[in-house]
Amino acid sequence: AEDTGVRVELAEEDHGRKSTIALRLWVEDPKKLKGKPKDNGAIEFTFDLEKETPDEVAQEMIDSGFFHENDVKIVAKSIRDRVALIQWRRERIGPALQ
Amino acid sequence: NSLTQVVHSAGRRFIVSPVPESRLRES
Repeated sequence: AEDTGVRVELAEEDHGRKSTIALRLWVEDPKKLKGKPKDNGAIEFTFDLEKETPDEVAQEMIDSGFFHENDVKIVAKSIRDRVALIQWRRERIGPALQ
Repeated sequence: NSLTQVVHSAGRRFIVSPVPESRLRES
């Protein structure tokens, strides 16, 4: 995934069975953001792979004051890259897990 | 190790915890 300066990783082990997954997001390189992030804590949240979109979560993070409005695209892209990797892996190892 | 919690109006819970020092410098 492209280095957006915002890191998103799994916050729990993914067994490929649940549609919701816990993710953790934090800022690795504040210089790549347009606005100044509130604090550089790691933000943990659950994401529904089937019903939700990265853009929705990114906007909720902006609403909650974690990021500046101008950074919604970077935050959404970082989440999207990680979610795509999770879904790609689930398709590869999914059958073995069932 | 302080944890803060923000619940968005749409109901999603965001839990903020300090980023482990090692992860901050990792690029």
